[in-house]
Amino acid sequence: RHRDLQKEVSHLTEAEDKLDELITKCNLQLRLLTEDSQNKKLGYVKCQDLRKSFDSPDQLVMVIRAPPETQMQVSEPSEGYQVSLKSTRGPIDVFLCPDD
Amino acid sequence: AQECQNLEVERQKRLERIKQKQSQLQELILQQIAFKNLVQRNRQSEQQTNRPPPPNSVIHLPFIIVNTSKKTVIDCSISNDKFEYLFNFDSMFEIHDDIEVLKRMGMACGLEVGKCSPEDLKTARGLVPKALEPYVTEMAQGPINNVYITG
Amino acid sequence: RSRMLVSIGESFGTTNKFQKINQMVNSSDWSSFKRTLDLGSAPKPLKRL
Repeated sequence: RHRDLQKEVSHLTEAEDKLDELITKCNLQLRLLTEDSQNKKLGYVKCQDLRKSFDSPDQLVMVIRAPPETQMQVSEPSEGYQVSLKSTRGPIDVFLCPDD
Repeated sequence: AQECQNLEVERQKRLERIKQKQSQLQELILQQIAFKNLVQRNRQSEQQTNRPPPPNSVIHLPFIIVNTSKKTVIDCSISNDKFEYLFNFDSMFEIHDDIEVLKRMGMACGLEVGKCSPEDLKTARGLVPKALEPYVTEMAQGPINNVYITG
Repeated sequence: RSRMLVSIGESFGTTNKFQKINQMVNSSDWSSFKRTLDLGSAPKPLKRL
């Protein structure tokens, strides 16, 4: 039992190391992808994409574009929900996705 | 017996961590596929129309969306420099990030729900490095749940 | 008061970070409490012209 457990734990150690390596590589690939200037230009969705994604027509879709590290806080006071946005690196853009 | 017990604890901990890391890797693969698909789609449509879409009709990543019923009353205060916003909702709402929107647009080829057609699987495999292809194939059948033993 | 803080403005990397917030907003009894308020509240007397 001891020998089997030792063997399994060493296999799991190898598998975890491999996962760590793949996750690191994936994060790097994603960062390179999103920082590429061409991809930055082509990395957009259209308003109708948003409308299609939130199917019910009675939905209002508000879009928030914020600089990195903007803090969003959602609190639950007794009368309703409060959402606050605080940026330290630039203005925040908020707009409603227009109807079709 | 004591050593066996310690090894058993170690084994459980590693299995838990591997499970968590596999879902993290799965999410990263989905995001990579979704983003590449989005860029490809936009590139093709711009080539077809021979011009970029009007600036006020597109929303560049990164963004988040808040969707709520049109009946919801939203009270909004904005600081002059637009660095701070305060919203008060009088009804329920949902917040989603851009990746969630891309998934709903089908940009992740259905891998996020483990329903991927053979041609979508081919597309998805073509969008990731070789080392990740086995994971993509695995994801096409549902969430990854077996431990890839190296060697 | 329960509150949740999340950093926005970056894409990718993290998994669905709004799941907990959406659960809080959509599951708490505040919304059902609000609904009963709306239903239960007596109709406001119309202002005399």
